[in-house]
Amino acid sequence: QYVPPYTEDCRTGMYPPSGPTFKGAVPWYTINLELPPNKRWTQIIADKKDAMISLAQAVRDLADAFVPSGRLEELVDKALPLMIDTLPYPFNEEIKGIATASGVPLGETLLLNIFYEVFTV
Amino acid sequence: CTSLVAEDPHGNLIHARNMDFGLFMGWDMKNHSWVITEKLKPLLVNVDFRRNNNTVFKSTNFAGYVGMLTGIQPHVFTLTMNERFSLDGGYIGILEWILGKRDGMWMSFLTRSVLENATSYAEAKKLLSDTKLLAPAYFILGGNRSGEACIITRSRTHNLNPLELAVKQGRWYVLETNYDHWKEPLFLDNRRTPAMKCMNQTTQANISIKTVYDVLSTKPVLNKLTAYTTLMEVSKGTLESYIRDCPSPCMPW
Repeated sequence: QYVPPYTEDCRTGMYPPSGPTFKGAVPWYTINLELPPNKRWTQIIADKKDAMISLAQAVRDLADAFVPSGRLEELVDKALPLMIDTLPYPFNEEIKGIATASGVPLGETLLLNIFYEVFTV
Repeated sequence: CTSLVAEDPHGNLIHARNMDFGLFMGWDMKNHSWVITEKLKPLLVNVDFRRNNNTVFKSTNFAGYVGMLTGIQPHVFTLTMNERFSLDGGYIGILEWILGKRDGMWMSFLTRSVLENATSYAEAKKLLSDTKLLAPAYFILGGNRSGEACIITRSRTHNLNPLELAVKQGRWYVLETNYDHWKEPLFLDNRRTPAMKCMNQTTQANISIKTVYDVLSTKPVLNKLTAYTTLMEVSKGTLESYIRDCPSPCMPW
């Protein structure tokens, strides 16, 4: 159907995934739960650091588009880190470890982790 | 999102989902795509969480996000969550948290705790149904025995109108998008009807990982917000995930 909602006949023979709707398989990693929480994600973040910085920048650009004064960004960078130690263990320590490993400011890393609660409205 | 759990004629449960995320977060006019959705795709990882060198659970995650949206405790249960929009949304829960009322749980931390600590389908179901939350949500849970699958519709405080698999009554699958199952979906965003049409057309006799992937590849179940598709088979303990794209023409949501 070439008008919205672009409904189509039920697909068949799509598996194994290939073709234009398939962009790649998701890579596997192991996390050792016996490691201190702030070290658990280090390997993954080392591999995905650039992508994480790029996502944080995109979120920053969006925030600037909505609030051009930069106040929203300031609020995230200054106020949100105050919340980190109220979060339950070990999640607070894992988030701190991710912020350190990625170089993304703690407030922005925390925002990414509470995106769900923020956007359910 | 679209999540489903289906039971095949041998009593095996297949749990699958499309993860849709990034609505209204910047539209890329040149590439006809959502900015945040595209930025999330390179962050996708499957993670095998281990303790004493044994798998505790497996999940599909966005790197940097410590909560869980999709996971399996092999041979025990499978879990996905879908976003539930509400005016009594998570921002109220966050405000309460900031003001010191901290008896609710962050949604994705709860799912992570359940995947890590629950020892049975029944325990997982109880925790997801009864724990007070900061935001409303849909939890789609599958077990490892015939008839073990349900949709848990959560307000911040209550489990509303749970829906269970009932094979003897002909309900051999449960399917959830982003609307309460007892209400009609928004007419502008009806992925439930096309998904159910494809499931019914497939029939229980032919349901498998392959045919479920077909259902989740059909527009508008697959749409511009779809970041990944996950397929899980609890009896085998398998989880496989694929990064998706929806070439135009394709619904933005």
